[in-house]
Order: sequence, then structure tokens, then C-alpha cells
Amino acid sequence: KEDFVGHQVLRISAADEAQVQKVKELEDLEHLQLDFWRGPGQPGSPIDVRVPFPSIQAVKAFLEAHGLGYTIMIEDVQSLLDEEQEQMFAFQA
Amino acid sequence: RSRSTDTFNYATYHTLEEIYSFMDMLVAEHPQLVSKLQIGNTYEGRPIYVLKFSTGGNNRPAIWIDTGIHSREWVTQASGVWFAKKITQDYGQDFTLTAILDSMDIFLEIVTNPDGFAFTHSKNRMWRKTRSLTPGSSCVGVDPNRNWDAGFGMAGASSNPCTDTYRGKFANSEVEVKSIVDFVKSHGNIKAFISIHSYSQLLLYPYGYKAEPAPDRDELDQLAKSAVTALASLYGTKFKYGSIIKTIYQASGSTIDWTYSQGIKYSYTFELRDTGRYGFLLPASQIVPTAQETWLALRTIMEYTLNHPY
Repeated sequence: KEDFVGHQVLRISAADEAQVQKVKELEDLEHLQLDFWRGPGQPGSPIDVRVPFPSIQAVKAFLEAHGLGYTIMIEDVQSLLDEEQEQMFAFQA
Repeated sequence: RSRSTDTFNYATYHTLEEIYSFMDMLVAEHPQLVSKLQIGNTYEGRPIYVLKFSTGGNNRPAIWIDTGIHSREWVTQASGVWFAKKITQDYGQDFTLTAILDSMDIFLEIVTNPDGFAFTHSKNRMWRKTRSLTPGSSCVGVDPNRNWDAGFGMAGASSNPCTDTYRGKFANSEVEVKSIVDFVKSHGNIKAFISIHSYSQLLLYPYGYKAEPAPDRDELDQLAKSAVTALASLYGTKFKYGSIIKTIYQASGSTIDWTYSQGIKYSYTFELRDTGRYGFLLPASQIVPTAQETWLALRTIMEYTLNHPY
């Protein structure tokens, strides 16, 4: 089963079209293995992206270098998944 | 296993097997109202089921609702289960739903991407696409919401099999999509088509692949406004509404652009809640509230469809 320990979900705010385009550049960097939960769209709409642990520093550096604001929406994806599984097993039990 | 749909737990996420057994229980409990149709088999050979809610007649005007076309959007399949139970509870009790079912049929496909859904339980909770293999690529799956024959191949989808928005080699390449296409065409009397996704609290209507307004844009917009107002009345969950391309981004090959092109005027896509923190990992405690508020919007659209025959 795929493991998401250390993966974070960042919520990026792109204020204008230029910033949206910057995020799209990020989307094209396949080696980062980014998973866009909410893709880049209209300026001002939140952009949510799951970032694997090995890519986190690079992504945050890129965002900061281009003045893109972000918050950490989910600190550790795996911990939420563990909670979800526990809840399901508790019910089944 | 639950012994009846009354003891079934709607406030937890379930596996494919549990959902399929729920369907069988519901049919067994309401044989006069509910039947289960198999509209095809998935790429990996799983049956694709649709629940039909009908009080009689022959090929009546119908409403289609599907959930779970993107497999990781678990709150949608869970909401679909809740909708199914709600319809059986409210028929004969709720005036509006009774009027709808006395004149129309409702088709509800709860697990629209069974292979992907099974994979989210077994291997990768974040899986979104189908599980079909693409010759010449080591990457798996096609985005079933980019594979429809509406603007297929245009901007707003990817031709790279390794991306989450990969459109597939050709329109309807995915049997999970083709099965619905064939069903809609053979039925020929569907008047509203509602495809439910999560997340980001949106109610969307065509088009996604082009900026040109849909001919029925004003009516669709007005109805969307009524629907999201009804939805917000329960818990205050705020939805935005508008055409796909204007509200989020360009998306080609999408479900409701195709259904609209088939003359199904009331074609909508929902993006259900996340109150801004969990994304696809919405806690199970929010399943029922999400389903309840969404139901109010669905009921608004269904009632309008009943009252505006075309």
C-alpha cells in the first residue's frame, strides 16, 4: 500500500495570472511528483497540492522565491489516512 | 455485515463490496421501487451497477446522478449511498420527491469508477483515474472526466499517460465512460444529468472546453443559484456556481459537456464540501452533513426538471 508519511498538502494563493502561470511551471516538473488536489485556475482561487516529502524543500523554496504565498493545509497526509483507516476498522469491529 | 439498510452505518466510509451489498439490501427491501441494473463491466472486469428508482411507466423522463467517477473522492460515493436510502425513505413521505417519482425515474450510479475505488482501498488512497493500461506507457489509468466526446483532444486535458488529467487515446476509450454513454443513448429520455465530485464547493454547468456561453446559460445559472441557496440553508456551506471554464479552468472531454451536447439541458457537476482543511480526506463525521446539504440542492434541481419539461 502506498505510503504518504511526510507528505504535506500546501494551499497556494496565486493573486494574479502571472502567479498562476508560475504554479503551472511547477506542475510541469514531473520529477517533483506533485499531486494537484485543486489545480491552478482562476486567480484568487486556492491551489492545493500534495507534495511528497523529498520535494517539500524544493517546492517551498520555489514558492518563496516567486513571492507565492502558501499555508500548510495538511501537515502529514499519512496521519489523516491512519485516522481514516482506524475509523473504518472501528466500525467494522 | 449490516443486516438491513436501517442498520447500515452511513457515517463511515465503506469498501466496494460493502457498497454493493448495500445496493442488494436496498433492492430486496424495496422491490416495488428500486432495481439494480448492470450497465457494463470495468476494465478489470468488475460489474458496473446503477440503481433505478421507478414507480412504473415505460421509459419515463429520467434524472441521472452519479458519484465517485474520481475514485479518491470518497465523500461522493458515501453520499451516493445516503441518497439511495433517502429516496426510499422519502417516497410517499416528502411531497416533492413523491411528485418527482410519480412522473420520472431516477438513476443513481454510486460507484462510477469501481476499479479505481477498489485501488484506493487496496493500494493507493490518492488514486483518481481508471486502471486501464496504456500501450507503450508504464503509467496506468485515464481521467474519466476528460474522456468524453465533447471537446476531446482540446486544451484542458493532458496527452501524457502519467498525468492525472490524461484524456486517453480516444474519446470513450474507458469502458466506465462508454457504458454510461451507451446507457444514456439507449434510454434517450434523460432530462437532467448530475455528476458529483469533491472537493471545492462548486456547482458547475457547461461549458468546460470553450468560453462560449451555453445556449441555456441564463436558465442554468438561475437554477444553480437556487440549488446552492437550498444547500447553504442547512449548515451555511457556501458554494460558488458558474460554467466550468469561467469558475475553475478549461477542462476538455468532461462528462457534462457531453451530456449537454446530447440535449440534456440540466447538466451539472457538483464539487462537494471540504470546509477548507481536509481536501479528499474529509473525516467520516462529515459524510452525513455533506450528503444532507447536497440532497437539498439535488432536490431543487430535480423539482425544477419535473416542473419544466422539454
